Amino acid sequence: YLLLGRWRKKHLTFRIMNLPSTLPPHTAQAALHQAFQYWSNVAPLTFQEVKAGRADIRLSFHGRQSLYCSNAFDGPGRVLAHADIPELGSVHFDEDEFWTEGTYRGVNLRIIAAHEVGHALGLGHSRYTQALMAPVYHGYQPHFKLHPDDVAGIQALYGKKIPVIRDEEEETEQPTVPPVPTEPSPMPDPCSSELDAMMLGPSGKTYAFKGDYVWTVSDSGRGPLFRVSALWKGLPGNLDAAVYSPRTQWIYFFKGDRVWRYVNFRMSPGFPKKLNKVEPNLDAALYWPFNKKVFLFKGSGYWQWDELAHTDFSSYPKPIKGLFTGVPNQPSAATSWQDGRLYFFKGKVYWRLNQQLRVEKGYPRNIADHWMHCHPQTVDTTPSGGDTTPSGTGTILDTTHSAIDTTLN
Amino acid sequence: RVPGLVEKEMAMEYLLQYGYLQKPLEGPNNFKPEDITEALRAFQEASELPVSGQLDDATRARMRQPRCGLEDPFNQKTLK
Repeated sequence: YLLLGRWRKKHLTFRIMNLPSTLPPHTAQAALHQAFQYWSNVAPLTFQEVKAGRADIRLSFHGRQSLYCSNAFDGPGRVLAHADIPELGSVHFDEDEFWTEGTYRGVNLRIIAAHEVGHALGLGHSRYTQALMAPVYHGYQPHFKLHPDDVAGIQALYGKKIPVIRDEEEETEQPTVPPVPTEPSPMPDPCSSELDAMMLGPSGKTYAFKGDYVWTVSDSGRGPLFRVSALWKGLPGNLDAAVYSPRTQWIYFFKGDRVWRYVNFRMSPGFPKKLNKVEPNLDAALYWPFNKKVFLFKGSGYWQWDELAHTDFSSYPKPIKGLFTGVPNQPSAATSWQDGRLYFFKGKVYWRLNQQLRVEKGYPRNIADHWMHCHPQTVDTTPSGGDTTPSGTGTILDTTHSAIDTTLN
Repeated sequence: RVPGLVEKEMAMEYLLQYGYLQKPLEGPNNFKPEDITEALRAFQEASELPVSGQLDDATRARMRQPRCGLEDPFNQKTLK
């Protein structure tokens, strides 16, 4: 391998500026996403797609003419694509190629994109003619994977990926049980239902789960209800807990003795898996940004889990009250929030904890009023941003929420 | 123009474009024969072709294969 440069950070954004005309858009997007995943599977890199604005890596298609690239392409064949080395981030594909996926015909977009992303991450061409980073394209490979030289190169740049330590049996474990057909539950009323789970998800959206449904909540109101399985394919309803980790970009859902893992709305391979280090039928889960750990709750106990290191659970569960002062046992949901505070939900009320993990004055408060916008309220005149303590007049709209759009995209 | 000449020019262009031949900083592109031979040998070795230093059919065929537009670091002299 040859190293041409490197990024000084390991979380990179990317933006797909346009797509080829020879593939359905979702197929082309999936191919480009997979191209990044080959690299994030073997190195401690995380990639996040942005749909607008600046991005570290920008993928686009152009032909013999281009307004923004002095390196014109040459029509079908010969040069397929090119890319800038870090930290420039341009990746260009020849729009005149017959880009394909899943066939020996044409040029496989996923493999070429993986090669060019390799350049954008700092790799030069490899002398191994079978390596992905070899200069010449060797055609479609149905079971494509990186060559050891590709892996050695990217790890020379960014280090090895810390494996998520799992027990041996877990490692080899295939998804143990088929998805349980769940009875379709009635559409819940966000104003009166006790929550199953609450999650501060990717891009700061807050998701509330009840039965087979999920909706977003924000300052500007509640989003429409969607079936959970319509967003997270393969996920059952009536969940026990949900948590998103910004550290790994993984979303975990817990139900019974199983855990599902997703990146955005795509299930990670090999999931769902069986829970075997913590008790089944959890009550709630949250991610605490201050120590970057995931906390799981059940009954009067909690587990603290480091996703990227081996966690010795022998001393767990520990008493919730020992760490989270003032929080009830058996919470129905929990989440951290952009204000750095933690929120626990149970029945119709919720508790807010400060950064010392102590319930704040004036709590619990009513969920329907402060989270679900269920009752007309006179917004308190307390200057926003201040600590809104209950006042004699009207009901205070909890100002901790940031304005985020309420519809799911 | 003699087809062989066109092919020779294309081959030179390829060797230049992908870093096997170093454009001389001064003067026109008339390369020393030994530079061209060395460039061809570097390309043939990196492509796992018989290393003849000559522009033979296998070498021409390989130069026509679809590839990435970035240079190759396989000629140690030009790489430096």
